[in-house]
Amino acid sequence: MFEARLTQGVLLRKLLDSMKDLVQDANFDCSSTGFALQAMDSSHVSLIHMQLRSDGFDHFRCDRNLSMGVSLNNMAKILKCMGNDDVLTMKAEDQGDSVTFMFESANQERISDFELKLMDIDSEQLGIPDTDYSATVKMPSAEFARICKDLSTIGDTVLIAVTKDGVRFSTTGDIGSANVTVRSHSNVDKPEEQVVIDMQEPVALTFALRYLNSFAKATPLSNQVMISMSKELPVVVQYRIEDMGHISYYLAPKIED
Amino acid sequence: TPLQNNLDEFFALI
Repeated sequence: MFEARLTQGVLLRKLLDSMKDLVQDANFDCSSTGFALQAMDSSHVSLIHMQLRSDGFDHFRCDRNLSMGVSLNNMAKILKCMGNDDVLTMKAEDQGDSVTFMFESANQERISDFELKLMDIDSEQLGIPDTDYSATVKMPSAEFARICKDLSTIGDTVLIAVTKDGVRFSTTGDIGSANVTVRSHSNVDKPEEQVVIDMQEPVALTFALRYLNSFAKATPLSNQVMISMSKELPVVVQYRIEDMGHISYYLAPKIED
Repeated sequence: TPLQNNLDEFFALI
């Protein structure tokens, strides 16, 4: 039996909205540690790793490890039927072929349940090596989203270059070119607005903007985003989910022909 | 145009 109750049910809707553009079908892995998902997009260029710890839920029970295969799009459609302030409870039997989502309004006056059929999905688990990254940038997630969106009006790829002074996002395209530089700065009163650059050595890598714009769908989950890069390695774009876990996206760099 | 790397080149299948 799997049962998980989340007072802030809207969190799961935001998570689904941040994954469904990249991956169609995926397995949610439920265990005593929590609720997790690892999935690659169909072209094997990007990977999502999402983890919600069991202690972040108001109630969490998972008697045995369970893999729930779902269409992320259909699950997102169901979660759209949940009120913004609703409490969410997920339930699934160990050998069952469905998962139930129960939505309770804050005043308990409306209770609804939606059942989603599960699917058998062959998933490939990838081993992600622990890496000491050359550079890690923490910045406001909305700023990162804006930069990716703005640069997409000019080009398809972005060169992200980190130096100790700042991080520069550059693109070129048929109509011209664009650069945005974000400098490190601290803000004691508003930590969510600060930009922190932790750099061992300068690093510059090129990525497809299309994927970064998909990752930015996670912006409502966190005020800050952490971008970790090393030479010739996939970038990690991580959004921490307060008191619960994270959603991390890995994206393979582009290389010069 | 730069070539797109693939994640399989970096992460091993478990």
